[in-house]
Amino acid sequence: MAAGRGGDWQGVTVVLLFLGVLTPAGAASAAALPVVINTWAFRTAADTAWRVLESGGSELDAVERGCGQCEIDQCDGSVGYGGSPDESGETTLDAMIMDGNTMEVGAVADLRRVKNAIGVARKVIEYTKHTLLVGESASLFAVKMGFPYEDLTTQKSLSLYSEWLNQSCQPNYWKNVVPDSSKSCGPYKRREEVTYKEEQTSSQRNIHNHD
Amino acid sequence: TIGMVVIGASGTVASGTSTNGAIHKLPGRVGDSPIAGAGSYADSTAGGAAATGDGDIMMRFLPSYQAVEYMRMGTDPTLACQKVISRIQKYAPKFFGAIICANTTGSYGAACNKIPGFTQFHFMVSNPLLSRPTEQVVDCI
Repeated sequence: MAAGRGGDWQGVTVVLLFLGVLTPAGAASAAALPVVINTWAFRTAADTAWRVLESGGSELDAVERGCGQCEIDQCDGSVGYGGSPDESGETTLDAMIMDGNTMEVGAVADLRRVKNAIGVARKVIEYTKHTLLVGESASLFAVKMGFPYEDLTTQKSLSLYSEWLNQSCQPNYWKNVVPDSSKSCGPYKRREEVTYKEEQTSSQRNIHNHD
Repeated sequence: TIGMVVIGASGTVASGTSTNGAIHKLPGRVGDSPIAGAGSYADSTAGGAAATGDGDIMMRFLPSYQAVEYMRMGTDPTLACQKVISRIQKYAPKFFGAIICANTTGSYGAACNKIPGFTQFHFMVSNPLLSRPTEQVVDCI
């Protein structure tokens, strides 16, 4: 019996020691919530999201407003209007928002002439049973939801586009076409023979040109 | 691109992305940002993640989904991010990319692929332990 009681106490002691180790870490984890984390050093986006939480907004509100602030600020030129013109000189936007409670997702891709892409993505969750809307149809949806339809071009995006044209459209993302896409602008036609080379993906992407 | 993960006081997770994509892309091209599991992923039973970089490569590996699944299995967020980057490295050693991860207890981390010109990744964190949104840096692997 005594041995048994001793065993019980040993068990309790082990449990208490275990809790003693875990509690500070657990408390630290609890103190570390809420948390807002975002890619790149986009401070105003982080600050906006944090203030939304502080003012009682939801996590989805914080994501929408935080990313939306980056769209307004044109963060690094890689977010929002007036950046990353495509081959025809147009800026198009992609955005997505996800609710980790319901697993609902709202997203827009290749969105044209609407600045607040993450806002439209949120409306996809709120007003449709779909997940992803693309292209001009996504823009029409945005207009129906009350978003302004406006030009996303800026002097900067026009300048980027002009420079690219003046550099024989280099770099670009074509392969296996004629004329040779590494030297010339299009229009391109497909080459009869397709060659398979290992992709060299690091050459064109950098801190100012990324998803 | 911006990718963001927000975890509320009760552990509720939300995530999102916004981007104008790759410069001089073909019209119609879409990257990883609007694809759930690629650009970002959120699950209030595990955590959230968001990726950034070369979407044409990264979207093939669903890195955000993979990171959240690692965290669901109990992997520390930093290690979860690193494992995702390592997995892509095996197929595309020169890819440009990074990922941020956070779990439902508020732990967080990030990782990136080291290539010439990209050896560190900067990201922002706000939580009650930091007096203001704070820039953090990780060395790429």
